[in-house]
Amino acid sequence: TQELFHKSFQAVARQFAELYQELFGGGVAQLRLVGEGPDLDSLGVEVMVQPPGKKLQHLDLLSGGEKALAAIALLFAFLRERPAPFCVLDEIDSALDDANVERFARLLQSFKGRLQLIVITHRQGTMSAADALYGVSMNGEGTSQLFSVRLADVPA
Amino acid sequence: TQELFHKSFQAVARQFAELYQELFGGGVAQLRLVGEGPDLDSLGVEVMVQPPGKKLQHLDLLSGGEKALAAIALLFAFLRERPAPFCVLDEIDSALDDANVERFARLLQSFKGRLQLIVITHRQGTMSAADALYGVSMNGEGTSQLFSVRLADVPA
Amino acid sequence: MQLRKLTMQGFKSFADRTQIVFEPGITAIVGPNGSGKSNIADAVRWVLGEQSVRSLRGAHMEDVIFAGSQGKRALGLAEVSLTIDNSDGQLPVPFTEVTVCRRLHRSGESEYLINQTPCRWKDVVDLFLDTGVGRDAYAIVSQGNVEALLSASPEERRQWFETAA
Amino acid sequence: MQLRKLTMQGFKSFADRTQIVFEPGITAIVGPNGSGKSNIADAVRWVLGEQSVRSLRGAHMEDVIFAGSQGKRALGLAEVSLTIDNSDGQLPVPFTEVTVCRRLHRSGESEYLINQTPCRWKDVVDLFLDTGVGRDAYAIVSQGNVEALLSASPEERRQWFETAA
Ligand SMILES: Nc1ncnc2c1ncn2[C@@H]1O[C@H](COP(=O)(O)OP(=O)(O)OP(=O)(O)O)[C@@H](O)[C@H]1O
Ligand SMILES: Nc1ncnc2c1ncn2[C@@H]1O[C@H](COP(=O)(O)OP(=O)(O)OP(=O)(O)O)[C@@H](O)[C@H]1O
Ligand SMILES: [Mg+2]
Ligand SMILES: [Mg+2]
Repeated sequence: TQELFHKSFQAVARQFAELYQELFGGGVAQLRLVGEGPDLDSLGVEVMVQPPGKKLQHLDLLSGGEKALAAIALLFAFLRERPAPFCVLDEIDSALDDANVERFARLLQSFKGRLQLIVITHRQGTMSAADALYGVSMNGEGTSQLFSVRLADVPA
Repeated sequence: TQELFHKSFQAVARQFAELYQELFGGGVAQLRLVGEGPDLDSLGVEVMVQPPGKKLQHLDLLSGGEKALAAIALLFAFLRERPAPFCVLDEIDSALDDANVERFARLLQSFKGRLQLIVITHRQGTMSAADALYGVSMNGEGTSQLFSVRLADVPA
Repeated sequence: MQLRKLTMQGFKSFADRTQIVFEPGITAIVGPNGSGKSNIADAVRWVLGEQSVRSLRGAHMEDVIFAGSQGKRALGLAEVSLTIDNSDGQLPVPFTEVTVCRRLHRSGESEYLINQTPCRWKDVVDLFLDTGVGRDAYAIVSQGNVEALLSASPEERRQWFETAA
Repeated sequence: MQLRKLTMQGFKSFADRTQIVFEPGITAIVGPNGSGKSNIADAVRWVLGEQSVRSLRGAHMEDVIFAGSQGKRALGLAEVSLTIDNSDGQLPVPFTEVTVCRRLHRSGESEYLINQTPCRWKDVVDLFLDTGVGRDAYAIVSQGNVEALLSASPEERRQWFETAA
């Protein structure tokens, strides 16, 4: 399984670097193996990212939105390499600015066909990427009810 | 100082209950002293909230936005009772839906003469409550620069 | 494997029987704060066999049963069913459609069913074992958790690769 | 007491001298992810005497000094000044305008000044002691921290009341 581990690691690392550049419009992202090896238990995975125009940073110095977007790139790198049939994402776009919400929406659309995506959001940009939209609300009794929203009704 | 503590506690608790109702359009919020007392060190402060239409809840069961809004009510209850000259708020509106962003913006405006508010945000509703708007961006060298935005330019 | 529909009754704020039909592409769920969106994500996590009360945002497992509201009394049973199109045969069962159901009674008794047939918790977990949607996979990202992928320890990150391998 | 202006140079991503003028009412700061908004909040926290590196999102205090970018070399000094209108006399100094300045050299040497006069860290902290904007007050809420007010322990919450008393 060591063989398999290294093969999968390389593949995800490649996807991460690619998706990061797509989402940030440039910059560099790397996954590095640290530790003595070869025993898998002694290994760890380091994440290094460099937003466009900046120096390679310690993850803590990144801004809230830069961290969220880098995490999204890592998540979708996994989903590309090891596709799950579906994915539920609960407001992962809340720290993003409007331009990055658009990039995130385009990323979602590029994954259509690979897996089903169920996305909970308050952001217009993300909503407009959806094929189907459900609204949830509290009714007069204090319980949740669901209604399907026709996409034509969403404000542009 | 025990006398003073209890007086300040009662005042903040009253403000919290009032601001919570204002922000949620109803519901109940309470601060309760727990512990044996009378020694201050043995006391703690419990927060109980009940969103409109619901039962009194354990804080953990609240939704992300309900928690953020309740925390905002508590923060501004303190600011009412013990006014600080200014307050810096960094994206405290990111979990709120659009209707609650509007309520938050109205709350900010109601505090205008009491203290200076410096609010970092991505939400339109909050921006439109501002008297002055500054934009920050990364220039070609990868460093931050500031420019003042005339309020007339903000998209409605 | 495609999700077809999710049915909830007595689960958290979904007191009445509620059904959500999933599209093959992107389904967005929107609504005001506190309306029940994250409860839907919790329902999916729960029906797949989640045992950790913390990750369902409660103090006890009974916290998933509708606890009452101003307009409705508390219920004694939470039930969630997830119907999956298995025409590609990814799930190791001889059915083209698979419905997994989980119930919890206020007494603490819990039930699992696959296509109406009672089974054990382990059968549900085994069903999804190699599909990537098992309990600890990255397929369900809870609210506020997206950055956890980055802030995990190097060892934790390595473990994702092992499940991914 | 009213904030007049904040000047930063060599502080985090603000390599060049940058000034922000505050209005009496509400000043909103907007901009893309990673552009430097939270660095402004950090600058205010830092000039008021913040000593905790963690709450400035760094690993060492030197992390507040501009570390360079693709277009500019790293600098050796971070400097932030905050000018306050003290015509109401709330700050215990005989000036109607007070400017607090903090510097950090890459050598580790740090300087504090009140109206151009060198002073100690303690003098800056004492200046703001009873105003509610001291280092641990609730007057600066960092990104992602709003819910910390609710999730603090009962004892921690009690302590806010004590400072508020
Ligand atoms: N000492 C330093 N030298 C140079 N750049 C720095 C330094 N410290 C932080 N930065 C940069 O500042 C950026 C983060 O800025 P900040 O956190 O203020 O962004 P923000 O505008 O708040 O973004 P968001 O909307 O995502 O929260 C990081 O990209 C980091 O590279
Ligand atoms: N067992 C239960 N019985 C009744 N109501 C419950 C139960 N568990 C949770 N709730 C209610 O569900 C609500 C939270 O729902 P949820 O977290 O899904 O909201 P949300 O739509 O995700 O909101 P946000 O946009 O703020 O994240 C809470 O107000 C809580 O009262
Ligand atoms: Mg939610
Ligand atoms: Mg920020």
